[in-house]
Amino acid sequence: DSDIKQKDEL
Amino acid sequence: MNIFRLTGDLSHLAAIIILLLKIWKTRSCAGISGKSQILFAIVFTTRYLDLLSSFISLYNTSMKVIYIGCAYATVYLIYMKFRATYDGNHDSFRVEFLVVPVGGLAVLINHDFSFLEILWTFSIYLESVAILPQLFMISKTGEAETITTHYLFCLGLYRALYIVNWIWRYYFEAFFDLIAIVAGVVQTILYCDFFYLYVTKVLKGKKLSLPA
Repeated sequence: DSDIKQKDEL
Repeated sequence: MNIFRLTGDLSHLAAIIILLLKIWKTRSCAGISGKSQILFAIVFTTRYLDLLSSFISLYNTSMKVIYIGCAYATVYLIYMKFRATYDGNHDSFRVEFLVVPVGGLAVLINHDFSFLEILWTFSIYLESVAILPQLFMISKTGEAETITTHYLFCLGLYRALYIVNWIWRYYFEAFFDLIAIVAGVVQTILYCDFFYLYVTKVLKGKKLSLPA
């Protein structure tokens, strides 16, 4: 699984 | 942030405001699916729980608060204040057929088996089908008020613009989130026949009426 990127999308 | 995502967010905000104003000004929610609005409120609630835990930007936080606030205000207007005008007979889509499979899928296919991540995934999957009760209701009544079609157009356009945003971010930021992309494509596809009717009828000044 991809590293948990900061979820910056609404 | 890029112009496609910003325009998408503004289109989404416009849709939410159009609907809220339509119900408030006409004091009626005729033709509006309360079930879809409940699903949208659930989508925002499960997606924006990180409001409490992480701060990204003033824009991000304020938009989340506005979305959640308007969603619950809309549900309140439909089911409480103007419930006499709520057309429950035509708002008959079985939402459990959406929520249960989406819930199961979110547990099975996600980026990380953690509480917040599964809720986020659930909200992404749910959003892609949340408009179905509304589209179903229009097919049952056979027509929609023009203001409602503008609401749906902005709502459908928002996720279509997000797809362009994801293409942009893939090429320029090497960023992509397959779960959001697949769900976003499904969501946009569900609007296709509405988009066709909107462009060929509403934009020509006709009323949107389906062959009942």
